[in-house]
Amino acid sequence: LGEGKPGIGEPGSSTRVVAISSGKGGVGKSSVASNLAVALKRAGKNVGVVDGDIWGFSIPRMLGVAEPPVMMGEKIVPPVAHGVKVMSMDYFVGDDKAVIWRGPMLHKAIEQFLKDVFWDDLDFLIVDMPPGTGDIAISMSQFLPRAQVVLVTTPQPTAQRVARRAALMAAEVDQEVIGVVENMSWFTGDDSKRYELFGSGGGQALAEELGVELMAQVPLVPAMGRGADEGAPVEIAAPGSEAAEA
Amino acid sequence: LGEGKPGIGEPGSSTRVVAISSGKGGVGKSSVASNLAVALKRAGKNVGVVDGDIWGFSIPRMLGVAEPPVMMGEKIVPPVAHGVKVMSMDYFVGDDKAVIWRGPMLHKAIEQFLKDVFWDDLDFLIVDMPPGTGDIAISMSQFLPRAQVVLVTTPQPTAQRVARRAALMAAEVDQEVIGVVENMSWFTGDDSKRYELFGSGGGQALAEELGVELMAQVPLVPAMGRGADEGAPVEIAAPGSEAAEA
Ligand SMILES: Nc1ncnc2c1ncn2[C@@H]1O[C@H](COP(=O)(O)OP(=O)(O)O)[C@@H](O)[C@H]1O
Ligand SMILES: Nc1ncnc2c1ncn2[C@@H]1O[C@H](COP(=O)(O)OP(=O)(O)O)[C@@H](O)[C@H]1O
Repeated sequence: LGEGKPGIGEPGSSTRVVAISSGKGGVGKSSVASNLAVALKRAGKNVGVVDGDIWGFSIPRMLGVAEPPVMMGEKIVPPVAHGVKVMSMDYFVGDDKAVIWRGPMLHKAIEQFLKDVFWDDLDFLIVDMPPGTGDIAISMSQFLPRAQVVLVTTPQPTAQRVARRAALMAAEVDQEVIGVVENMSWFTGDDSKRYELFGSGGGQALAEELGVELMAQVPLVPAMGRGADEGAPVEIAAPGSEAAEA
Repeated sequence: LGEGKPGIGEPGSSTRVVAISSGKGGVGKSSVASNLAVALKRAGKNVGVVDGDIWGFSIPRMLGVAEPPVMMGEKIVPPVAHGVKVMSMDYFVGDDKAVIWRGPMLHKAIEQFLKDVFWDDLDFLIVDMPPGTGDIAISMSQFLPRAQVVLVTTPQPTAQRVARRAALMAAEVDQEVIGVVENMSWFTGDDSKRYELFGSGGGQALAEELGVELMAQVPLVPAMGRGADEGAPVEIAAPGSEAAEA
């Protein structure tokens, strides 16, 4: 079971870790994370996704994961959906989230979550980070020192300011921000009009400020809310995987 | 300065505390909180608002607060915007948020934040809670045992499930959920068509499940994102204040 090989996040590991972060909740970070994972799988990669956002929508649910992980010896074998291996903190925590996520217990749970899972030589591990930069995000980052960070934001200038914090934290824990995804950039009505429901420009401004690429602008697509479990919309898949493979 | 009078959250206090909570970030909780505060002020009430959501958008910024709090003896005097007194954790924490919010320091900061402020006999204190039910939300709730909770959610059934957790926590800390506000319920195009961008039914389902009123359905209004600091849209103000005064 891969004894002796470097684990995820360790020097020499050939798995590329991409952390999907945001300054605050509700910008579509988990949606972007699950869609990117599926897109990379469809591009032929061996992909895992880790749901670290315990207060967000569940990635296993978004991807339509139908069964729990199983134990194989001391390793945890993740369930698979759309060809992507899925681990979620929900498997460790269940409904008692308010109590358990403090201090050393938190840190230990995160370590298990990342190290005791049998991922089987992934090309990519997509990590859905908790929004903001609180305890859980910091602990997770400590186990993933060379992760590449993609920041998800909305078009509003306020969102750009708040996403900047996540960029600052990435720098502090030695992670590299590689790009920005602007989500909910506009909505196209049946009249073919483009409505900018959440303003405009925030993604571009943040990308420029951080000296990285604006990797994609994803429109508000009602189907995306309903059918994230049916796979990746093209707008996020194509630029995401091209940039990720760059 | 009110020595000997019961403080906010203490037995005998005549200030009604309304906590605005959500299951996850990005549902519009802070927008609803600031708009409700302004609406109550316009209805003639003496209103304060506390921004407890350190990772969200800043309520002082949303309301256009132009100056910081000042000290008057041992009490902190909050700045005023649109007639509403505004306190924010940002005043205590500044940019060092990642470091400071742990354990006893957190608890102490919250206590100061609520008890050492000169509110001057408020009718209502609107508390913008952090999303979810993590450490900060729990600590704040411990200081506000009889707070009435309004849950903000979006129309999606997934959001309803996640908002349920916040309802469970309220019950645990002896707070009463008095209603649900469904936000971003639809968008009305220039063609007068109503687009349900985030599904439908989540607010009603949650309200029924909790046995409370669906107090309002607030449509997606681009102006609301831009101009929250210019005051309350009618849709949220009217039902909010009627229900709150009930
Ligand atoms: N581009 C989009 N179009 C339509 N709905 C979206 C889009 N992006 C996200 N959503 C929906 O918005 C909600 C919030 O997205 P989510 O990925 O959970 O955000 P976060 O992880 O940042 O909290 C979800 O219900 C999701 O389905
Ligand atoms: N009804 C609405 N119409 C348009 N924009 C909205 C609406 N409600 C919230 N917003 C915008 O959506 C974003 C998220 O809202 P916010 O109140 O910060 O959510 P939360 O406090 O739940 O994280 C903000 O930029 C806000 O201006």
